[in-house]
Amino acid sequence: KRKMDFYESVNDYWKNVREQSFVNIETIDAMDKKDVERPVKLNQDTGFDDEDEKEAKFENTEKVFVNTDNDKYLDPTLDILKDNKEDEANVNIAELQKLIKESRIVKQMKHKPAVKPVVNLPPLSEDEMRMLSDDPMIVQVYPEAEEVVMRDQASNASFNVENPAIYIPHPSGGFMSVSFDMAFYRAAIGDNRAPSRRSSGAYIFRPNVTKPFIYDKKCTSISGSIVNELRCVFTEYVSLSVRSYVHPLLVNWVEIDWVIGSIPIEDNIGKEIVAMYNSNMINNGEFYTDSNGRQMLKRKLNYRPQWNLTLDEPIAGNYYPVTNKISIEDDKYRFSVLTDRSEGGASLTEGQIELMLHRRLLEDDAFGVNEALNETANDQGLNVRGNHWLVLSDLKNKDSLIYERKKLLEHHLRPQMIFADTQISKEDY
Amino acid sequence: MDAIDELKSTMGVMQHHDAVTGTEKAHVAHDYERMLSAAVAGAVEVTAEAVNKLMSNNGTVDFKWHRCMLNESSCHVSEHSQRFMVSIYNPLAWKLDAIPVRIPVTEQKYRVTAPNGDYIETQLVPIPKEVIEIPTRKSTATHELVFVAIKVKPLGYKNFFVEVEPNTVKREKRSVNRETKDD
Repeated sequence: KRKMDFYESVNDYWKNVREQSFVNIETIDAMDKKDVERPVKLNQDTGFDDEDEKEAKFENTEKVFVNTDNDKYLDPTLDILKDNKEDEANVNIAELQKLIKESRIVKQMKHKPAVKPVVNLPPLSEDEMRMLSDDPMIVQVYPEAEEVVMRDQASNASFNVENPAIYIPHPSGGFMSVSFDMAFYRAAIGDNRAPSRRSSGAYIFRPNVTKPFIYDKKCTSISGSIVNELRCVFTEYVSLSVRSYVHPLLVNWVEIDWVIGSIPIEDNIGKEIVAMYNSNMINNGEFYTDSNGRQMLKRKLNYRPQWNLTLDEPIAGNYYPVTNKISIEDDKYRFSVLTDRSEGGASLTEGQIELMLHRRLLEDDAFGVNEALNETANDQGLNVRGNHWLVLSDLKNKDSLIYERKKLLEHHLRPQMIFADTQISKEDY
Repeated sequence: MDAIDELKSTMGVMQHHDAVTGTEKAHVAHDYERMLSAAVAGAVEVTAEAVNKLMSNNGTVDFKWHRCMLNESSCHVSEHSQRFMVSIYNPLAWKLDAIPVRIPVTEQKYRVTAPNGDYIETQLVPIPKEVIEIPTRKSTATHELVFVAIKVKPLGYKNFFVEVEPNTVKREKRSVNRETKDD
């Protein structure tokens, strides 16, 4: 009973922690108790719950899922909803599914826990703590603390295969869960006679959509005594491996090894492939990118410090050059993605980091190359392989910040390896 | 110094904004790649001589060292040798406590010996299909031999000795991933 009470009382976290950033409907309602009785009524036009649109706390994102098998658009909301229980949220799921199906506007609700409920459980007794601690994924809630501290045996990263997400250990204990997507922008084609008619090309990044198309993904995992890997295939030309090394000295970082190409252009559409890392960090539209590996510059969405900005390009206008690192932070932690080469990057959605990895375009952008950015080898588009390191650092912990800076240089100046065939025996060696 | 000067002057050419950002025509990009890979290959010769010199207590050790295409998980030496050495160079000014090493190999049982003569733990991980199918990749490697090299000194080398375990029959290629089998 106590265990159920315990779970009940921390269920916001429990679900949030367990289901990462794609939380399901009931958590949205559970956050605001008074709404739990009233089913969420979705307005036909806006896709929002018009009674309390102002506090809806979710945003309507146009993410459209493309099922790579038969290229059919899936309505993801039904997937997210299909195996939910009705009891906690008292939301009439069937009605909601019907509404969403009719509405066909709300494609996906992202939810950020705007407030962290302080849990005021009386301290658990010894044997209760022991009972709870046998569960490998147990959370320990320290009544006096706001933060839910995840107890994980080694502070090595781990991941969830079913609902793919990565648990990046906090340097101060606990972890943050990050889900990831690969997506593509369709490139704009124009006659280059005016800025608003430019093609996306070697000098110009200009998508002709306002939201990227997100690939579906299928993941499998490999585990062993040195490294655990989560391998995800998005489509035949986009895949990645998430690597978490088990070694006690290889902690607090995750390696993403991505392989992209050859990008198909039979549909005569230029494509720009991006990686997206989604966390539930609240960064208020601010992010940091390094300029030429020197200082980190603060960037703010749709804003320039020097002049009043009106953006014609809501996506490209918020992209900045990333030489080694892009990061977002809240009042406690900094989530960084370290790149192994220069890439374009942005944070277009709260808690998200987006990096452009590979492009294949079909038109020149009239800035002088006189050639589309369509490099080929063997008459096929280039295959590109690279990697990102995900690091989480504690802004109040100097060692953690030094660790992050060293990781950045270690990523850039990686050990060089050379190999030699030999016939000598091990003893002679 | 000629080899190192060659790499320096090539890197000088690569400071052009085209080389940095990719705003050049494809055939110019290919020429940059040609220049850079030739210059890097030359510089590896210098590293190889240094390692041979460090390894031979004024004897004549003359190993033929090769750089491998680790970014496409291919390495002629490790794929075809029953016994080979790996030399790891730490370019940083601080000790690296742990370096994950991934060596492209075929599916056999390997044994890795550290400089102090101890065997170190390894894991064989299948190379992702998407890498194996890269059209320009010419390699027979189907797996990566993974181990962790610890405590490599600043600007220092560390050599490991890798051998195929004697009584391992070369396994025909299997689609099933070994980890699952072992589990």
